[in-house]
Amino acid sequence: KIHQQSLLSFFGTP
Amino acid sequence: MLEARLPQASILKKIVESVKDLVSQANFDCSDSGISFQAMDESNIALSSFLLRADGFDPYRCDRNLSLGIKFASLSKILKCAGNDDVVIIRYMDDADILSLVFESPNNERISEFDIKLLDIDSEYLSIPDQEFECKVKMSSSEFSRICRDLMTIGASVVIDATKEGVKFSATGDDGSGSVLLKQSGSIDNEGRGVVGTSVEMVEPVSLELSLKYLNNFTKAAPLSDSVAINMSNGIPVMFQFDVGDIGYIRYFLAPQIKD
Repeated sequence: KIHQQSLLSFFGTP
Repeated sequence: MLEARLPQASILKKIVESVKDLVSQANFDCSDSGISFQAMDESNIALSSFLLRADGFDPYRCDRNLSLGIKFASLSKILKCAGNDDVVIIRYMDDADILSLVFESPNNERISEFDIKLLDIDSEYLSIPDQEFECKVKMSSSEFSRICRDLMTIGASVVIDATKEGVKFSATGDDGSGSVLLKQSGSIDNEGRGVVGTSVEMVEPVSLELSLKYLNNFTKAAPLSDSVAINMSNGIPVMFQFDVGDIGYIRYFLAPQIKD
C-alpha cells in the first residue's frame, strides 16, 4: 500500500 | 502603506492561477524586499510559495512589514478583470481592511479599480531547511506538464528516476504501465524562445515516487516559465521551482510517497 507522507514530518514549525 | 506597481498584470494572474487550487487563502507578506507567500494545502501534503522581489516592481514602496490575508478565489476573479498587458498597482493603506488593485490599460485610457476585502488569517509558518539537493534536474516546463498529464492516464503516482543518462518518469496502473525518458541534452537554451533541453546535475542517483494529482497542480505554473527545476534528494520532499523572469519564483514542495 502506498502512503503519502505529510510535509509536517520534514519541515518543523518554528 | 504598500504601493507596488507591476508592469504586467499577466504575471500576477498566472501566479494566482498556479496556487489557487492548492490553497484557498493565505497571507501575502510584504516588506521592503518584496512580496512573498507560503502556504500548505489543507491536508499538509504540498507547500506552495512565491517571491516577487521589490525590484520587479516600478516603483515599490512598503514602509513596514505587512501580512495581508487574501482569499485566492476572490483575487482570481478580480484579476480576470485585468488585461494581460495592463499595469497593476497594488495598494494598501495602513489599518485598512481592504487591498486595492488598480488596472491601467497600456495606452492609459482605461483605469479600473477594485477593492478586495482582507482576511485575518492565523497562519503557521513551516521552516524549510536550507539544504543542498543530491540531484537537480532542469527541463522544459511544457514537457513536464505533458508528461504529468500523459502518465495520469496510467496511474495515480509517478516514479522519477534521475541518473547521469537523464530523467525517467514511470507510472503503473491496473491497465498497464508507461514511461518517458528524457535524455540529458548538451546545453539548455533559456534565452529567447529556443527549445529547453534537459540537464541533470547530480551527486548521486535519486529515485522518488510522487503523487501525480499534486504534480498536475504544480504544472499550472508552467505558463510562468519555459523551464522547471526539480530538486531532489532520496527520502525528503522535492522542490519544484518555476522562475518568474528574473524578478522572483514560485516553488512547490511535495513529500515522496512510501510503501507501507
